[in-house]
Amino acid sequence: VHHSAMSPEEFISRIMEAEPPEIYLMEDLKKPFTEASMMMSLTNLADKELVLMISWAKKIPGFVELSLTDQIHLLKCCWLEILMLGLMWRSVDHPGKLIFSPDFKLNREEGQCVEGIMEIFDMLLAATSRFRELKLQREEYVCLKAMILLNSNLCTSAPQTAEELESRNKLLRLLDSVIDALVWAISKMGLSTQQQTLRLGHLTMLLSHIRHVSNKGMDHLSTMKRKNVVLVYDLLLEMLDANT
Amino acid sequence: HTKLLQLLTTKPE
Repeated sequence: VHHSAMSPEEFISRIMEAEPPEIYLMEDLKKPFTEASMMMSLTNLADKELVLMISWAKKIPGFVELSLTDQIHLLKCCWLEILMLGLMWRSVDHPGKLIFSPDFKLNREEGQCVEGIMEIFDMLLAATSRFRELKLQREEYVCLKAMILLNSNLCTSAPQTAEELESRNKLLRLLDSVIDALVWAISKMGLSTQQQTLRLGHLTMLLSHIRHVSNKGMDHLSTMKRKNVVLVYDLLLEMLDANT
Repeated sequence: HTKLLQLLTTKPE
């Protein structure tokens, strides 16, 4: 079934099925952390998650119908936002903590050992608190994640060729499906029409904060790489280089 | 080929 013919309920169940499995860092964490050891754990985890993120994107109905160029651009633009939203979702029931993985949980104060990271931790914790206040539902979370992916590149490139225009139109229709899905997810919560509209506004406004934290995080990671605090390699290096 | 391109173009198992 093509996504344009799917009900919002079907669409959501497809993106729920696309959710990546829980991932473990699987390292012996030696505490207290050093700047290098914490950055290494963070980047190792990010690299593992990125591989799963590509498989996740491919399972979003309609994503693989976009041009390969668009698929690459979208992922390169939004990967850190997607990682951060996932982190917020895992941390939503743990105030003051960032649950990077079940075997890698950090308190705000542990950010002290990496120069400049506490500011980012605080922004992540603040956005997580907003999601906690809003009592973010799983269905809403998966829609927001798909929205981040599909929206990430919309205002940075103008289609030139017929093929690019076709892919962009597909992208816009796909965004329609995701917005419909989010609206449907909100409508199931038993709120008044006005409360539903407000909730949609509040949830989507949070996306601009996530973009902001992601930009900060991207700068931070490229600084850490430049200063040789951490060795960035493989897929993570490719994704970072696309942004610097 | 980049790793991203490789992952995007491989068929799922």
